[in-house]
Amino acid sequence: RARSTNTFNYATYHTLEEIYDFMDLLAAEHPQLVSKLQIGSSYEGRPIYVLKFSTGGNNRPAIWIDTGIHSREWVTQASGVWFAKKIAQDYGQDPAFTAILDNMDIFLEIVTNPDGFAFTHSKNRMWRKTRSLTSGSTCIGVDPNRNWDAGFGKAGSSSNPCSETYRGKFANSEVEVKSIVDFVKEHGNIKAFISIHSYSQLLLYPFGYKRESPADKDELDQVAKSAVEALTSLYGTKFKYGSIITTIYQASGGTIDWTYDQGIKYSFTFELRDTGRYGFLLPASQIIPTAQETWLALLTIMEHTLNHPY
Amino acid sequence: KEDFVGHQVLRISAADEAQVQMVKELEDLEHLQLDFWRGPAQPGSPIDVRVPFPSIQAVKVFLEARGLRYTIMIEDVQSLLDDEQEQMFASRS
Repeated sequence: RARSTNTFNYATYHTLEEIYDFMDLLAAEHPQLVSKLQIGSSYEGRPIYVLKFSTGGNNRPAIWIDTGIHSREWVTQASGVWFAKKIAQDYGQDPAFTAILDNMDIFLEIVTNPDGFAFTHSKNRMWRKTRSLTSGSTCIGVDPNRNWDAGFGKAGSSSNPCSETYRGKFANSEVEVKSIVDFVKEHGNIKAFISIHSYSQLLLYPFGYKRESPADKDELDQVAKSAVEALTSLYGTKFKYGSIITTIYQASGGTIDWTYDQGIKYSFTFELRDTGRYGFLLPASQIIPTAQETWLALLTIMEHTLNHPY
Repeated sequence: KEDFVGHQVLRISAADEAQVQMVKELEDLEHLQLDFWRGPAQPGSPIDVRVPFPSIQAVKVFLEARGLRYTIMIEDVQSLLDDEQEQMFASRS
């Protein structure tokens, strides 16, 4: 076990326990800035934690970032750990970022699907879904990115419990999804929502379940363009950007369609490295460069959110 | 622990909508136990699928019989997983 977040090894993949230990270390090292919230418990009873980064105020406008909703996308949880450390170490050091945290809170959910993530370490590295049981089927799990109440059940998800894109019996059936839904509704002041996946190197905005463009399409497209330029500036990693349905495929019941429909204008999904040499098995040597370049895109989105209150 | 020895990840290039539909037919053949890493979407966008060893021959015959071009993105999934595990243990020690 690392004794501090300075000795923690960000250049390797970690187990659920190691990541949860990391969260405790970070909160203990920065008690004025970092707190660990439990927003629920997973289907198998694991705590679902969110790190809150706040410099004061009450229910300030906030930015939400989540990683690992698809458990096998290991570079995303690993990047989430790196983001957490970056936030803590840059506050008070980097003026642009300090301005963001002086005015907004950041919520970071690193392991959004803890049961699935534990299963990728214990039994099946390729596991993507939750681990909930479906009555009447021997197949397990629901795709937590098809279970949201946005176009739920439409084309772009499956009704077959054995499918990797099984939507579940009803919207928010998965406690891992419902916990976020309740948190977002309870908080009521989240202004940007960023859900991070891998792979394909894409930055996406709504919608996935319908072809109609979001009302804020032009602005979202412009923000995505700037964010991708910032990301590419570091290592030259090429990203495409656009709406989910036009850039990758039709997907119903998706996270950011729901958050956008809730009025959270700056709703984005990332698909991190790579474009398909390793896919979900991205070598650990690429964790830090992936996190570093993604951070520049996140900064762009966060700055835009700060400078365009609504 | 699930073992992926001999599993391959194929990258399929569907040239047109008809070929996308053919890949969707493949997706429906549950006995092949295919795991689509990137599902069939629009012509021109890559389709990545992990194919268990027992299904490889059948899948390649299916693709070649229909003129669907593919490349092998990952020759053996297990060998990458072994590398990953080794790296994790090495970094712990």
